[in-house]
Amino acid sequence: SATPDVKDEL
Amino acid sequence: MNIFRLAGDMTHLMSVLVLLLKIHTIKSCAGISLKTQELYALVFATRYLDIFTDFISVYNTIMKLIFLGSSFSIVWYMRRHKLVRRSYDKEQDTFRHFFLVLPCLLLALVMNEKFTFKEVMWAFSLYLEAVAILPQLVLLQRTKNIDNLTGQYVFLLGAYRAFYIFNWIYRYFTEPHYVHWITWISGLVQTLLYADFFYYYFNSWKNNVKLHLPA
Repeated sequence: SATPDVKDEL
Repeated sequence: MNIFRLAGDMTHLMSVLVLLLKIHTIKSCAGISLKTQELYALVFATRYLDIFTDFISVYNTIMKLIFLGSSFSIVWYMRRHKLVRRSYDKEQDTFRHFFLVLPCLLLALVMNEKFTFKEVMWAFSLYLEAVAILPQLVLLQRTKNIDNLTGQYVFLLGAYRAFYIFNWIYRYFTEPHYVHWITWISGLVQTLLYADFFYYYFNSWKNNVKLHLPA
């Protein structure tokens, strides 16, 4: 999954 | 991705589709607050600044395009479409949304994860989304009879963030570094603002009577 700080939610 | 977040995104998508269905098919936006729609367009514009720089997934990009496209086209319909704009209740939709935007911007300048343009805009979009429904709720209380599509639209819009709260709880317990206080608090406030609407919506459904909010 994306690194923690990348905003992966809408 | 978890079932709560997927349910939240699908509920959010449905709320947008219900609104587009109402506006596009019966060419009416009666009971809909243009102020809230403009605030949502601003929320998505400031939230999805990274749509072309950070690729997360095809799903993520497609959903961002749908939310951006639908929110701006709804504002366009309500402002420009000759039939739809006639059903817009300008006199009743008087909430000065400037007084929502400014405090959210000031708060975002102070409370953010990092003092960069993108992070401040991201925090701003979360604070703004939390309060964006207020003009719509105020309009509902002024509008005597709320039609079913409008009631369903607001209900779905509130429900999606409630699903997200379960998603945040799930991710907090399953992903070690997953902590986003700004998102969590904004999302909680947002959902709480719907509390009384949910109460009256549920009662109108249970007693099978028309949805009517007390003035």
